[in-house]
Amino acid sequence: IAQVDNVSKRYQMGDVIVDALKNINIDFEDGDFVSIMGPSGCGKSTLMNLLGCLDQPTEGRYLLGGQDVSKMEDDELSAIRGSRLGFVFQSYNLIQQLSVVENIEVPLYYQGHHEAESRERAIELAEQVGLGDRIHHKPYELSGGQQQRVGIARSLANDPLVILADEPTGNLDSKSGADIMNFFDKLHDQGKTLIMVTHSDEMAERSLRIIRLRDGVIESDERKRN
Amino acid sequence: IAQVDNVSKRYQMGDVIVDALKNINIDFEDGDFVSIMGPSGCGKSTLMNLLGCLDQPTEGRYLLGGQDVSKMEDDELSAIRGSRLGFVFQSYNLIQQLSVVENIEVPLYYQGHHEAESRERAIELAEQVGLGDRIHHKPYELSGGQQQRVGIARSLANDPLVILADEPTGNLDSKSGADIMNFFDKLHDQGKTLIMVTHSDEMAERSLRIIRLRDGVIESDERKRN
Ligand SMILES: Nc1ncnc2c1ncn2[C@@H]1O[C@H](COP(=O)(O)OP(=O)(O)OP(=O)(O)O)[C@@H](O)[C@H]1O
Ligand SMILES: Nc1ncnc2c1ncn2[C@@H]1O[C@H](COP(=O)(O)OP(=O)(O)OP(=O)(O)O)[C@@H](O)[C@H]1O
Ligand SMILES: [Mg+2]
Ligand SMILES: [Mg+2]
Repeated sequence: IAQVDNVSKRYQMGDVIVDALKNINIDFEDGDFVSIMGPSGCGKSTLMNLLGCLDQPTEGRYLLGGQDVSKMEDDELSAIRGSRLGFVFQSYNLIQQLSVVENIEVPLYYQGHHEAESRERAIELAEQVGLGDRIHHKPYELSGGQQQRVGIARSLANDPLVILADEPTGNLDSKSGADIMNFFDKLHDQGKTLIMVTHSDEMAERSLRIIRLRDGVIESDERKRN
Repeated sequence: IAQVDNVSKRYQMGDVIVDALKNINIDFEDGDFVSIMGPSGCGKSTLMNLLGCLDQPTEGRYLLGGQDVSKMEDDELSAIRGSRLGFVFQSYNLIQQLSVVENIEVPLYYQGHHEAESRERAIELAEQVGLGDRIHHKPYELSGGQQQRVGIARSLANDPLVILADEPTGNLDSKSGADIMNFFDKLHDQGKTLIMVTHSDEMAERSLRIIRLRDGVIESDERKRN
């Protein structure tokens, strides 16, 4: 479903060069459930941004459904981002002026859905992440973990095929984190592909494949035996 | 060193009332090393904001060094915040236009230190949290865990007596998290008081006392036996 083909990502700031990713090769299968782990600063979010079409590699290619993303037209790319991919950001990226339910609705609005139908779906998603009693709160009126959960709900608004979640449980206690993982299990059973960055071995244990990065390269890529 | 005396915190939004904290009583001793744990949304950050003099209770009193904080003059309060308390925020709160080393220097600047001396101290702190090779990066050029570590370094700039850290290792892998805890152990050995919110049992195990909150009330408050 997605292929990372000898991808590298380099940042150049004056004379300083940071090689955030070096020669990364990964094939993601349809319906996969993958955890990406590794030390702080090793390139996980950089990789997620490439997978989510939010950034381009410096070298190599990223293929989505067999097509080279860098060769796609702008509107084709935003159609994919809007309806096929759901992205949960490490730093939430919520819109401060909008309430919880309005934040969740944003992707639906961009896909042209009717108001009543969007509102109903957004409320249902808020309840599924345990925020049914916070739907009119603004982000600054929520705890860190609650904001994280709004980000998770928003990523699911358009019922995407692929969910990319960058540390979805980093600010959650182990019970709330387990609730989110139960929810992810259900989505996986529905046939979705889940790719998740996590620092928690407990959460990673629940996925089917663990890719470990270190200093911008793949250290190991192991599938669980059933 | 600090006393929470029957404190409550209520948020009112229209007809909705959220009782974030209810009748909290805690005595913090000089040189204490405390972990505060509990489910997402149970009131931990709200309590930390009160302890850090960033917010006031709705009822009850908060005493710092025996004095009621709500009765203090503005300049006395900012002297305390500037030099006696170090605060690590759950969402980092870094200044995007300043580099890592400039961000760490901000509290020193407010306390009127000389430039050369501030710069030297800030660089040393950056090295102590593993960011010696990132000192000129801006926050958006850092990973999530790196930004979290800048927040930790900044909280130590003025060598405070009390360090309040709201989920300091939430975005760190277990090795980087352990490095930060080693660093906190050293600070504790120097006589500092550390009060830390964490979701990680592993990190909490390393403190001397664990306070568990649930729905705005204290569920348990246990000191480790030596
Ligand atoms: N300004 C506000 N107005 C209304 N409610 C608020 C406000 N700030 C926080 N709350 C509510 O108060 C409760 C406690 O929030 P707090 O941030 O202290 O939780 P927390 O324990 O730190 O959670 P987490 O582990 O998710 O960070 C939450 O339910 C939140 O929705
Ligand atoms: N815009 C940028 N310019 C320069 N360097 C950058 C930029 N963005 C990221 N980096 C560097 O690239 C490296 C990888 O960053 P990335 O955010 O992918 O790490 P990460 O694995 O997600 O870490 P964490 O677990 O802390 O979130 C880091 O060392 C970071 O300093
Ligand atoms: Mg990251
Ligand atoms: Mg919090």
